[in-house]
Amino acid sequence: SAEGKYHDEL
Amino acid sequence: MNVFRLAGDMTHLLSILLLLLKIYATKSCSGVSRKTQELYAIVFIFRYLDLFTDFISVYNTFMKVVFIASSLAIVWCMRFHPVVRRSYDRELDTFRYFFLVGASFALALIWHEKFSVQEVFWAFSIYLEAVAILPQLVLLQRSGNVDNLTGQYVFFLGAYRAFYILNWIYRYLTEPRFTRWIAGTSGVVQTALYADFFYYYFISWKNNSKLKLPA
Repeated sequence: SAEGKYHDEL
Repeated sequence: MNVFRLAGDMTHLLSILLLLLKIYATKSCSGVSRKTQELYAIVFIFRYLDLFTDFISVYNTFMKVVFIASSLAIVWCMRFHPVVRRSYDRELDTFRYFFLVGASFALALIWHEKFSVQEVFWAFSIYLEAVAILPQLVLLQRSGNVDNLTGQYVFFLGAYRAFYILNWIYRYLTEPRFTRWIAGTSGVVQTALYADFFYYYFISWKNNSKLKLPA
C-alpha cells in the first residue's frame, strides 16, 4: 500500500 | 534510491561483515560490546516488523533479513559459541542499557509518525539505534588496546548514518514535501556520538599508531 511504502529506507 | 543511501547501506553492511570477520577469523569477541550487539538486534527486529507485510523491493527485504540474521548470529556467538564466548569482556561491558531501552520507548510513545503499534516501535528503533553504540564506546575506552577490525567496525558503523544524513538532505532538496524529522534528528544525534571516536580514529590513522581512546 502507498502507506506501507512510507518506510522505504533501512 | 540515491548514491548517498546506497553508500550508507553498503557501509553499514561492510561494518557488519568486518565484525563477523573479526569474530570468525580470531574466534574472539574481545573488545566487542555484547550489549551494543543486543541493542542492535532489538533495533532491527522492531524496525522491520513490516518485513512480511510491506514489500518495498527485493533489495529492501534482502537487507532487512541480513541485518536481523547477522545481529542475532553475533549475539548468539557471544553468548553460546564455546570458544568465542570465553573472550567476552564481561567485567568491562557493564553499561546499564535498560535505561536506553526505556527512554527510547518512552520517547517513541510521545514522538512518532502515527500512533500505531508498528509506527511506535519504528520510532523506538530509531531512537534506540542512536544510543546503541554507547556501550561499545564505553568498552573501547575501558579496554585500552583496540584491535584493527573492531576499530574499523565502529568506524564504518558510525559512517553509515552520516551517509544517510546526506541522503536525507538530497531527498529534501529533490523530492517535494519530503521530510524525515524523526530519523533525521535521531541520525544527527547518533552520528554526533561518534565525534570523539572519529577524531581519535583519524589521529591513529594519521600517525599510523594504535587506536587509543582516552579513559
